[in-house]
Amino acid sequence: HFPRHLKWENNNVTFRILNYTPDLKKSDVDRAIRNALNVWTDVTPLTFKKLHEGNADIMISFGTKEHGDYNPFDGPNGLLAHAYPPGKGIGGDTHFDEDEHWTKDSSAYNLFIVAAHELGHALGMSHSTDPGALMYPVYSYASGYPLSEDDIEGIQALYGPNPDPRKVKPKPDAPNKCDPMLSFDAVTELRGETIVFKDRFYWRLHPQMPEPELTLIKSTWPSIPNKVDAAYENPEKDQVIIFSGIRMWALNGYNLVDGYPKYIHKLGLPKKIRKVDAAVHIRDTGKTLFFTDEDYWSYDEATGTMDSGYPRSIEEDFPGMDDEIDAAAYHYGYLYFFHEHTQYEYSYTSRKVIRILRTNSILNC
Amino acid sequence: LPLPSQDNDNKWLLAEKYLRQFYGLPAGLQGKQKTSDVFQTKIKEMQSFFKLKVTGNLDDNTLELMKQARCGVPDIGEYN
Repeated sequence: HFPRHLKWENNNVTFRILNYTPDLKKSDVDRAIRNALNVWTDVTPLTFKKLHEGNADIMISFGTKEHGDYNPFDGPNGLLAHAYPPGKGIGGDTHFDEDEHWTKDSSAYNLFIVAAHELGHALGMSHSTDPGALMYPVYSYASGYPLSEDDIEGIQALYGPNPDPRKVKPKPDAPNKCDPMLSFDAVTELRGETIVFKDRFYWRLHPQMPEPELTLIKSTWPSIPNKVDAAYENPEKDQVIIFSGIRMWALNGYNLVDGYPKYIHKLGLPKKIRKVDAAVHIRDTGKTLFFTDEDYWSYDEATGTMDSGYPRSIEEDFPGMDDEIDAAAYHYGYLYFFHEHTQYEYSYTSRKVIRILRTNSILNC
Repeated sequence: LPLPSQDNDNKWLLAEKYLRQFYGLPAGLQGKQKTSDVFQTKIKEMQSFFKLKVTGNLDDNTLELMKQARCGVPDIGEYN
């Protein structure tokens, strides 16, 4: 919240759109603003009435550089928009930088998402430190329901809940990397970095970066689902393969490879397999192991075929590993199996678990 | 302090503008408290907000974040 928990004293708030961006049809702008307001009415008793003349509580406009409030915009990128906390005069007013390119999709800055964020300010919300929250200050495109639990908690602290709430599915808060019970969805290398997938996010570990960097999956790869089951890097092809459900995507660096997604069954997995739990490429053998429930498969990257004689039992071939596997990684002859909050360091040569660690020890916790 | 190279200059200017806009870095000299102290304090505030490692230094992570498109409302304090 802003200092003094500024809010509108009256739940019936008025708004007016003073001008329009040429980037979108007028009706698209109207719809984006209305949908952005609806995001907040869904979870509060607030109502918004549109005025076509006179002074409204929230005056919405598009402008460039110095546009009349001594808080100038800065041309393309950088500052996208700003809004003022509830109050008289400029209070509640919401300004968009016309030097940006405004769109209805993820190809440039999505007006609906930025409007929902700015209108949060116009209602009394300040910025959130949760990278998955709508009120996080840095722009990121995300499809689906925009509010996180953090956003809802904040706005309801000001206005209370909606008396007859529409069923909404808020996004869970960002994972806490040092939560001792933290589990991973997938782990892979990517050109010397380590990528750890968890919920809608991924951590990026780089040898020269002191801290893992948490980012929304969709802000880097908008077309990849919000949930990754498994991932591995094939260094020979310089590709990372990402699995979600029965589909897989290939990345070349941070770019998506054309022709994907493909079905995982193209690898030779039978149709009854609907999800890959974990995948790991063994650089020394050129094989990639796919873990599904209690079994695992061996895929020969050179021939592009599944090895015969699989699936085999994880427990039999990897003594000590009698749990299902969430994620797997391979470094210098050691396999690292992740299951819930425990990481098992398995020696491939001596064929046994030689160390047990916390899953999030790789996140400097 | 060593004389900053041109690139360094740009980084400092970007950081100074960012911290002034979003973290209330005061303009001008600060009297008793050296400018670099205030600057470092504000960098720490920003690093803490974004859950970066709080070093007070203008490291790559911090600079990279300062370059990202964002909302013009400050991250802390009053906006008027």
